Amino acid sequence: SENLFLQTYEAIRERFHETFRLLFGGGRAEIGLVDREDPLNSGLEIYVQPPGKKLENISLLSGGERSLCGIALMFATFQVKPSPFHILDEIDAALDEASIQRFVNLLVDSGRESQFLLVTHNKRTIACASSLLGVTMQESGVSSIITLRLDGQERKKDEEPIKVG
Amino acid sequence: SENLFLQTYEAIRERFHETFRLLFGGGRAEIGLVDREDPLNSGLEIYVQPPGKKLENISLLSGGERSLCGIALMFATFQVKPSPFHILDEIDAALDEASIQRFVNLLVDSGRESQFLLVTHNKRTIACASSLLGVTMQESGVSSIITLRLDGQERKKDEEPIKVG
Amino acid sequence: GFLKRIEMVGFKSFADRTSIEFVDGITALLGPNGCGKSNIVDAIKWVLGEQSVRNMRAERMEDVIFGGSEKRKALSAAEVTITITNDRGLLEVERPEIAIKRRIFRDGESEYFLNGSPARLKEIRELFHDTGIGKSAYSVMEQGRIDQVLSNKPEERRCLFEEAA
Amino acid sequence: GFLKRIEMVGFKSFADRTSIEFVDGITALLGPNGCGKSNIVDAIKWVLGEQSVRNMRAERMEDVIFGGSEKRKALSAAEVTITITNDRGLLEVERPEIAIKRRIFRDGESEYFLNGSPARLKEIRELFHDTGIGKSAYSVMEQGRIDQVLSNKPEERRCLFEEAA
Ligand SMILES: Nc1ncnc2c1ncn2[C@@H]1O[C@H](COP(=O)(O)OP(=O)(O)OP(=O)(O)O)[C@@H](O)[C@H]1O
Ligand SMILES: Nc1ncnc2c1ncn2[C@@H]1O[C@H](COP(=O)(O)OP(=O)(O)OP(=O)(O)O)[C@@H](O)[C@H]1O
Ligand SMILES: [Mg+2]
Ligand SMILES: [Mg+2]
Repeated sequence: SENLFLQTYEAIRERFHETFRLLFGGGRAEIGLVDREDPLNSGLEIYVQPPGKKLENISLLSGGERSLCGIALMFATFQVKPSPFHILDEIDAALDEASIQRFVNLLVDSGRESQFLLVTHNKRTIACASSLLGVTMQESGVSSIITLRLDGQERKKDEEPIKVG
Repeated sequence: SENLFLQTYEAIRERFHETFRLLFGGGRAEIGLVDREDPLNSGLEIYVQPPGKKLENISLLSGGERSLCGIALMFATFQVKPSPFHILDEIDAALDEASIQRFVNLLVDSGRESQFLLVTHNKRTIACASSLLGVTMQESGVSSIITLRLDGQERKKDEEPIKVG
Repeated sequence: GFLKRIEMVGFKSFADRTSIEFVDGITALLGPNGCGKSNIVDAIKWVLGEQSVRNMRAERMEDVIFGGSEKRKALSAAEVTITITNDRGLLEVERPEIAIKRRIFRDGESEYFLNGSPARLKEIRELFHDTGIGKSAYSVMEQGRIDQVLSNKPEERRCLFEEAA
Repeated sequence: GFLKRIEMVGFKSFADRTSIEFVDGITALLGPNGCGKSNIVDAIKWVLGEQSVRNMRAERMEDVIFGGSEKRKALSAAEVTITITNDRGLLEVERPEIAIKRRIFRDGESEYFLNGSPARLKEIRELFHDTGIGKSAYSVMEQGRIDQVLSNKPEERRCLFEEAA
């Protein structure tokens, strides 16, 4: 079990280097065990260096940088141990334009292997979806679903949904 | 001291009814003491009814509704005990278009009495500001400030800032 | 794909019977604050056996039953059915599709059904053994929780890794 | 107005001397992720006497000193000066303006200056007695913290009220 943990840990570390660079457009990220003698109980240290900045503890990162870094770690974990579906509720809320674009690229890539259900308010994230579901409360307090065409307009009953390539 | 707490508590409760209705465009909000016999130590219950919905505990609210409700309580507190300046860092992050507009109205109103420094990414919030400061990292890792004109463009050295209203 | 369809009635704000079809790749859920997007995420967690009321943003499990609105009365039961395709033979069964249903009445316990027949939660969990589903920290990232991926406590950061291992 | 100007050098990402003028009403701070907006908020808290490193998103107080970038070396001190107008006679002094400066060297303690002369934190706090400033839960709402205004624990919700009383 120590072996299994270490194996997974090493694999995630390696993927995290990669996903971090993809999402930040450069820089580097390191994960380390606080106590190497005791991998099964040790806490984890995370140090990152956004492009052009210096390597530092994640506590000094900005709100948006923390989100992006968390997304990098989460996607690294998905790549090591894929799940058949992933549900992500507004994880892009704190990201600015530049970060969203790189996030969308990684998402589209991952979407080829797994199914993703994303809740989002962001136009660029919406633009990469194969299918759009609008949720509304036409009647106060009661939710209903409208299927939307990919241009964001309501799809009428006998229309075919347009699927993205 | 019990008297002072109760006085403040009653005042905030009353203002909270009002700010909640302004931000949600209707509905109602209630605050109650869990233990009325012991006001100095009792926890507080908060029940809200967004317009058209039913009165419920705040735990069932959506992310955006929680933000808006928190903003209502915070502004109610400001009205009871104003501070000479208020600094608000991205409090509008989870709000949708409709909520942002009502938030901006309340903010503009409050900005007549007190000074506000807001960090925001939202265009409508930005549009109500009297002054815009852009923060950039022209050199990686080193921040600097550019004063922006109210149309979002950089203001040149000898230009006058355009003040709103 | 994996998630094929979800149907719900009486679950949180979905008072009326609602059916949602899922596609391969990326599906985006959109709509204003409080309209029901995260409630859909809750429904998926719930039908797959979520036990913790806090993870459902509720105080008691019966809070997930539609509690009424200004115009409508509360309902007495909530029911969610999820249909999953077994196209990669991921689940250890011979069927191409399985349907899991969970139902709760007020003051009642949850009842589970597997392909229409009563089942125990234990049987449903065994179905998903080793696919990564039903570990709620892993295939569902709730609203506002992306920040906790990079928890400030080194010991907490292990959780993601341990779930993957 | 109240806040007139803030000047800083060596504070977090503000390696170079930076001066920011504040106006009455609403000022909006804008810029991409990680460019320094919240660092300005931290600077205001810090110069007014913030003692908790966690409230500065740091692990040790010396973390607020510019730690270098890819191209620049770390600096050995951080200094912030805030100028406050006393136009409503809010502060219990005879001067129209007061300037508060805080400085820290690596491996050193913070030093405070009031209108250019060394002062103790206690004197600075007495200046603000009863204006609501320096109670960081009250006049500064940090990024991501709006959710805690409506804490899930009834006992914690009291904090905002107690600070106002
Ligand atoms: N049992 C229930 N009965 C009726 N309404 C409920 C019930 N539980 C939750 N709701 C309502 O559902 C709404 C929250 O929905 P949800 O969290 O899905 O919103 P959302 O679309 O995710 O919004 P946001 O964009 O703000 O995150 C609340 O307004 C709440 O009143
Ligand atoms: N002591 C320091 N020396 C150098 N850089 C620092 C120091 N402390 C923090 N930083 C840098 O400041 C950046 C964070 O800045 P800040 O939190 O102000 O961003 P922000 O503009 O609020 O972004 P967001 O929109 O994402 O919230 C981090 O990239 C961090 O590397
Ligand atoms: Mg939501
Ligand atoms: Mg910030």
